[in-house]
Amino acid sequence: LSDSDTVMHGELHSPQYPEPYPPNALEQWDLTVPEGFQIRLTFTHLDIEASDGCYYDSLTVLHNGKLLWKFCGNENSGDGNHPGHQPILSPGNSLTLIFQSDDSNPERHQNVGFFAHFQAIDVDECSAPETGNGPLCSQICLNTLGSYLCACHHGYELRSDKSTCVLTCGDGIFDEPEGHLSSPGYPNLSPYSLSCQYVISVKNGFTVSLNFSDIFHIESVDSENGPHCLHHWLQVTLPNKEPVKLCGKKSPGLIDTNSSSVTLEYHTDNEGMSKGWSLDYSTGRMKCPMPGSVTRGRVTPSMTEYFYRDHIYVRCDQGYKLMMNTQEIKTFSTVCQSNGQWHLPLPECHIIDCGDPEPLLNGGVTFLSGSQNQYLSLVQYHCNEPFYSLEGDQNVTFTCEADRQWRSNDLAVTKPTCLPVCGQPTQEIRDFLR
Amino acid sequence: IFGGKDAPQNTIPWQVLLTVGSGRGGGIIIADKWIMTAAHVLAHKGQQVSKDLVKMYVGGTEVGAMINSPLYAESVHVHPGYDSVDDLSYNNDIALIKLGNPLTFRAAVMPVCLPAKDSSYTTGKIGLVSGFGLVNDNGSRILTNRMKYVQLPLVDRKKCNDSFNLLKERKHKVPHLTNNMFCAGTPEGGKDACQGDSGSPFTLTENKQFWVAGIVSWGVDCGLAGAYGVYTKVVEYLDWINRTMQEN
Repeated sequence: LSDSDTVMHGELHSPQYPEPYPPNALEQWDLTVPEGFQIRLTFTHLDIEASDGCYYDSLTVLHNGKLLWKFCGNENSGDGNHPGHQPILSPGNSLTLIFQSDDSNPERHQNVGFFAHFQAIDVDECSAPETGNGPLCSQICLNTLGSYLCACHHGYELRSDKSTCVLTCGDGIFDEPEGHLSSPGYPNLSPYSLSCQYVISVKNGFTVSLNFSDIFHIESVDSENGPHCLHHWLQVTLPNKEPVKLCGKKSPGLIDTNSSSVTLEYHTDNEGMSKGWSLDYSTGRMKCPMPGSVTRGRVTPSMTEYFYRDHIYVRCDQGYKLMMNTQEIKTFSTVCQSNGQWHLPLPECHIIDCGDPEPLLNGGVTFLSGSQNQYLSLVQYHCNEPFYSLEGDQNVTFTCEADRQWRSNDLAVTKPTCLPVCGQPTQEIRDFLR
Repeated sequence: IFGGKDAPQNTIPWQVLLTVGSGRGGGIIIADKWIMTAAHVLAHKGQQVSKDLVKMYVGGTEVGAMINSPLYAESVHVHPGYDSVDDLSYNNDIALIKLGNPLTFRAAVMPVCLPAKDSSYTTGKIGLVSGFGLVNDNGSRILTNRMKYVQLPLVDRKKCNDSFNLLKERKHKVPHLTNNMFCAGTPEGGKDACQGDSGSPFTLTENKQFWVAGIVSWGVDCGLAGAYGVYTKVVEYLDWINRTMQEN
């Protein structure tokens, strides 16, 4: 048989069967069935020259080179070794059969040799006696054709070795705004070989706080630098941060993660002693940094802390305008985002500018105080005297007001007018001679 | 101006030299875009001259220095009551010219005040007449190159009328003296306005402020003894002046 052939059953016989086999015959059969199967060999007839120890003619059965049986004789012969009518089983999935005859046969009887059937028989691994490593499956063994499967009782799950079961823990995602978690069996001893993962993931914009109860016990190795979490640990992982392993006897108490998702992984190896841990988790809105202050402006509402979805507004003092990236804006508000950042940076307040006062025909304007054209700058119009004079109040002044208008003392926006001076020449006719 | 003197610079800054074609007259600055003058300078026998013929000069006392910088009229407004078809009726001898560009006032260019509504034209009060019209040079009339002025008293209306009646008896043709006119001058003559002064100002002062009482209008000869100069009485036209300026 070639190696690639998978033979599940067949038959074999001695040369020339059912005629007597010839002298000096030597024939070998190598039988192989798939892994997980044995070979069952059933002789329907065996008649080989009987001799002590099957010395002359024989059918030898070997497994991996090891002699299992050596047959000769027939069912009635007194000597020889006849297999009887019960089938024989190979210890593995292969057998080698060798038939050989010597150069002479007794004349009074012509031996016909043998005829046998073989078939592949499934091995029931689950019934196999335990090896030194214990049972094949730690809980439930299911035999299958050519193999077996392990399974676990409710509340346990099959580990990656496919044979042992471990207590189910930390299954699923905790997405409620608050909840309770504890290690398996808490406050009793934790099972060995635990690898429990607990994922707390709440809505964006909310942060998770872990509040460990006082009874906290995870085996550790104490050192000068505190407990080392070598064999048992509770690992806390936050996004974009290095994981932190917790162990020892002191409860971590309250941990504000400032993150909307936390992964807890509880690990025990197959020895030691940990009573485990318990915690209540709660959620709160993500906190944004304090927005700071705006020179010449006010940030409202003023609070000690700002959280997700909080809005703040900026208003400038009177006479100042909101500026964002060199652009003036009418109003400003920003909101605390789910990532804990303000969606816009604060603007600046710049002093307003009324622009140049409107020029006065036949007159001019004089700055009395303040930076030119800026809020609260004070100007006064004048006319080109003596040819023009200001209409109305000669002392009227204009102030750059918050509405960016130059307004007079009586809140008028209109600039004054220069009226011509009539009938008053700068030179007199002087006629002294009489 | 007969019997007058050269006007020093900046003393009569509202005096305007006005030309219409080859003719010369005067005008008075009353606002930055308005010149007042006599109607007969701009209209003759019912025909108003084209505004394009009118040129005005301000800011000087020397004709030669002013003549290169004319001002132009945007519009000409002759009093609607002016009618001189028979050359003997100069009633309502007043007109306004609107300038194309406004004036900027300075020492040499200033407006004169208009009369107050209740202004009094008191006989004997001395006024100032100025202009670039003919002057008397030892009995000859010559065209002057300088602004002249002369001071003349207001004359009583009856006295003025009597003087003109006397001239009529001497077979002079004399226009009618109306209530819209007043007379100024001296009985001995010699001091008067003359041709070329028409439209120029006759001003009075009050509280050191000059106001235009009259516009040089007409007279019998110039500087004649017993004949007074006649001026348009401006106070009678305040409403028309203001209305014309507002409407234009």
